[in-house]
Amino acid sequence: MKLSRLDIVGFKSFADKVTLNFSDGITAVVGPNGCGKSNIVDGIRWVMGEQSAKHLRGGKMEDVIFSGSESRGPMGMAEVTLTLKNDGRVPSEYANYEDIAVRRRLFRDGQSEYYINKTQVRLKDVHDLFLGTGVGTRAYSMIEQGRIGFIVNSKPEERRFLIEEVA
Amino acid sequence: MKLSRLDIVGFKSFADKVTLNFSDGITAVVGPNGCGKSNIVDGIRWVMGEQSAKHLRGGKMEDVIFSGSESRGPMGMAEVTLTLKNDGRVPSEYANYEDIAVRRRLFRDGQSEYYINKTQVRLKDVHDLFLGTGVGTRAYSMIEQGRIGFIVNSKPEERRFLIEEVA
Amino acid sequence: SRDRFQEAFNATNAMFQKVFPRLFRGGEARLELMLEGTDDVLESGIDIISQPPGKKLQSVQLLSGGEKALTAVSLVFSIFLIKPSPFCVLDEVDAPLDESNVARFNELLREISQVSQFICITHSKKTMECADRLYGVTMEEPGISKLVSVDLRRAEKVPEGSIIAP
Amino acid sequence: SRDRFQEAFNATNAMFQKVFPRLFRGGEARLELMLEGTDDVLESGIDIISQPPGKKLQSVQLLSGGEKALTAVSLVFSIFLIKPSPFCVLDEVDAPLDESNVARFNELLREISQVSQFICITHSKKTMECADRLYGVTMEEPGISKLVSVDLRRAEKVPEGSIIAP
Ligand SMILES: Nc1ncnc2c1ncn2[C@@H]1O[C@H](COP(=O)(O)OP(=O)(O)OP(=O)(O)O)[C@@H](O)[C@H]1O
Ligand SMILES: Nc1ncnc2c1ncn2[C@@H]1O[C@H](COP(=O)(O)OP(=O)(O)OP(=O)(O)O)[C@@H](O)[C@H]1O
Ligand SMILES: [Mg+2]
Ligand SMILES: [Mg+2]
Repeated sequence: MKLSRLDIVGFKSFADKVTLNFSDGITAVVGPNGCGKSNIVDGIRWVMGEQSAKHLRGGKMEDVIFSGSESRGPMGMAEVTLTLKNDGRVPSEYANYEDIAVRRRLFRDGQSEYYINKTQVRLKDVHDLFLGTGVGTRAYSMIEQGRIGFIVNSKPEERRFLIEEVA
Repeated sequence: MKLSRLDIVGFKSFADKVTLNFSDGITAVVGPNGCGKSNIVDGIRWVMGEQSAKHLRGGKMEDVIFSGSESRGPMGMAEVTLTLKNDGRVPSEYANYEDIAVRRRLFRDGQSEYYINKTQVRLKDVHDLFLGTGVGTRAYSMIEQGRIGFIVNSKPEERRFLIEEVA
Repeated sequence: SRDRFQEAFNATNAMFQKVFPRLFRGGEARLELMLEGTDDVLESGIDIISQPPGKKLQSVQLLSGGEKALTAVSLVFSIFLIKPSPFCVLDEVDAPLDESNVARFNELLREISQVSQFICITHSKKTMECADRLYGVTMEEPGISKLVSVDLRRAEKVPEGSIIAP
Repeated sequence: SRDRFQEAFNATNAMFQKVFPRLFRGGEARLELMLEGTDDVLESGIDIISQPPGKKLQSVQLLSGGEKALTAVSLVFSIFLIKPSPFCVLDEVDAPLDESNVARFNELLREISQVSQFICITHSKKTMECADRLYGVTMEEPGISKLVSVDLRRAEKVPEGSIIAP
């Protein structure tokens, strides 16, 4: 499974739709303080099924919906779509798809929807899709800002999950 | 009270005696990772009476004594001396001194000594000296590495101490 | 002592409202006493309301890493201006800041250093350049820290190849 | 599953012992299973023993901020090399590192990026230069994030005055 593109609209500071195309190798994201770089990381965690608002630096999940700025009012929906290329290492029910697009939506009234290739699915289906690939939202593959020292500062039993992910 | 000089020997990575002279304004400390910059800050907290080894990134207080390197054996004592210039804002019993030198020593056997101007004193005397000046070791005047975000991330009742220091 | 606490809070809040827009080039911030479940100010919590320029008012938790650091620096500097402590030690507080925020931080640091002494540990060349005295810490002998001193007031700008110039 | 855990631990430990000296240019490190009060590996803790070059063996707590970050990166990269995950996101992990450690980090990042995709958020010019594709995030309209893309493979080095060049 390879990352191919990320579309964000109405999520945190991304009021207008933005698209990131990923190539092989390293994609660097740069910009001044507060411009929205870590919000992109939050968007990836969110579309992969993150359930804790606190983990996305919010109080309640609605905090991820664009809440307005000097020149714009708040929006009613947040939507993030992560498109993956099938390189053979995907769960069997998706083996025939060349692209797998995972989408998550949240409305102000609290309603939330998940899609895989435009078919509405449950959260469990999204979790199952990512589970086998080693990119669970808590795993070693996503290091949030300021957390790199955490692995060394944490207690020995808190580090066990790192090996469990490999097992 | 102004900072005038800091002498360190046998404390953490400072096996040989080093001296920092402070002028007015800003003194910058620079150098590669792991060279000993934050150890200088630990030295200042320590000589001002810090009692928690954990706050100095150690397990037990003996961890602050130079424990050896590739080419040298461990030392038996750590000693830090902070010399202050009297600019009028000092507790009354020190009013006649032009310089006030606070010294702390720790031996491997756990014995620890405090001195003010070469006279041995108790820890309480060192605390009293600094208490009135607003530079308590926990206050807003010493921000450890990685802790700048803490003030914003902490709970509202944890921030009360900031105002208490001012009151 | 309730009065003194309230007075200290008011003074800190007033100063914070001046320092924050200086560091952020706009926006506004304030402190609020949270009297949940008690009407005794000595038991209260302190809430920080921070609104960088052009943004809507939101909880401080949603701020970015750099915005949080700059908000915290504004608060620390505000307290400093009300009750200057003889000296202040800052250990890499400029690490999360981008170049333009480092410059603003340095500007204010220079100003406050007229009142108090600062010891600043940093990896940023810009912050080094605004210091009055510079110490380089080295470990030429592995495991043993030594110091190299440069007095910036008299010395030329640190020559490129020298031990200090990173 | 006890066997699988033990196997995963052994593989990670062996790789960690290779990656750490690469990043630190020497020294050694290893993982240890802590079986306090239980003999079941599935209940154990993992201890990290890290010894930068020229230093004595000490608890990881005494390491410096940069040494801790580099030790953590060695561990994350080791796990990556054993069980490559499709992609990895690193948000300013190079912030505590000095220039020479950033260069070593980038070297190893380049190597591992042959196996997995990386998304790297950074303020460091050196890390930007080793990327294959670069996105700049801007807030020209206050409060609204927009993207500017530069494909480094084809483009010249980011011109000094451009929106990306910080
Ligand atoms: N729901 C939302 N609506 C509008 N803006 C939001 C929302 N959630 C967060 N933001 C804004 O996003 C900004 C933070 O962005 P982010 O954390 O991505 O910055 P960053 O680019 O990572 O900066 P740094 O370099 O300081 O880490 C904050 O200023 C915050 O106000
Ligand atoms: N008691 C001791 N004896 C010898 N060395 C020690 C002792 N205590 C700490 N050290 C060493 O000091 C080093 C850490 O120094 P310090 O934290 O000051 O680095 P730093 O210059 O702040 O680096 P960074 O830029 O990464 O923050 C560690 O490598 C540690 O091994
Ligand atoms: Mg960020
Ligand atoms: Mg340090």
